[in-house]
Amino acid sequence: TVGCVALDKQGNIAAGTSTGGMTNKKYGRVGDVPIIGAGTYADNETCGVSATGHGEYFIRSVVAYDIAAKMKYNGMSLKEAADKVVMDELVDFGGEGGIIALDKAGNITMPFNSNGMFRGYKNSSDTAKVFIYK
Amino acid sequence: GPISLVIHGGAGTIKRENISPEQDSAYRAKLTEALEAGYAVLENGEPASKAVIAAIQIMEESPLFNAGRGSVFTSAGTNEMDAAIMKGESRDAGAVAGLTKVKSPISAALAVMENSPHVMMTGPGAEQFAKEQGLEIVDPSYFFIQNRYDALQRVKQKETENGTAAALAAFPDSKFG
Repeated sequence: TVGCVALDKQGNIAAGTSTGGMTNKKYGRVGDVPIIGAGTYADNETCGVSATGHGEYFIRSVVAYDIAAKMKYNGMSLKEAADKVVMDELVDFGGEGGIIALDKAGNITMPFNSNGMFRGYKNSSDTAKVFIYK
Repeated sequence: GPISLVIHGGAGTIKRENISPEQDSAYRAKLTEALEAGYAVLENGEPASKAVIAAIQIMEESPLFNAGRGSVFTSAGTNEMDAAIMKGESRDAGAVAGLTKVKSPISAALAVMENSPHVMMTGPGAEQFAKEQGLEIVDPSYFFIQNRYDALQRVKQKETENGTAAALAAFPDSKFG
């Protein structure tokens, strides 16, 4: 699975995700990627999110929207909300994977609870940074 | 305002000892290429959704990642792709599922968002819509990558040797078969 979240000069956020699914998946199986709110979500008032991992868990936890909701209704920062969902709630639930997200101020977070995640960012104050392992 | 771009190329059982230095370099180079492509769009003052498309298409066209050309195989030995995009200012969204012959699934998701009254389209209908939108349609063999096919054969071999139940017990989230 691949994904991207961007913040443009007008202050608009967009998020996208694209995937080939899961090896040996059965006919008709759909994961979280095309489920808006589970694997992909964007709201200028909170954040944009793209997820990767075991889709069924991300669907049942409505992961991407849950991060935005924690910011909107609980007043959490992007990092607090994303860590709570990915590193606590998803782990307790049994779901493995990670997310990338950014908020309207351009803050970035990339938490994952698996062994690794191919990831990277670039912003106004930093050159391109890429990471693979923990 | 400040511009910012973040990407991922998948997560999972990625261990340093299982990735050769050459593969490590290839992944980092392709991730950097995707970042630079998306960021250049933002620097030009273009919308975030366009930057998302630019970055993702770089990864869709690479066999390194499980999307587009590097997609894994279904139990039927086919490639079935899903994609979604969403805009934060309007919360417009578009998604596609079960595509087999649209070269860039993320572009199909964008077309659903921008040019249809729907949020999600699936299967042959989504592909018909993509074709009508002028998106590039390819033969499904475009998505064939040998090591992805070999991975499917290894999983099927485990099923044959141990039975589906045993395979599921060892990897309960893999939904084998």
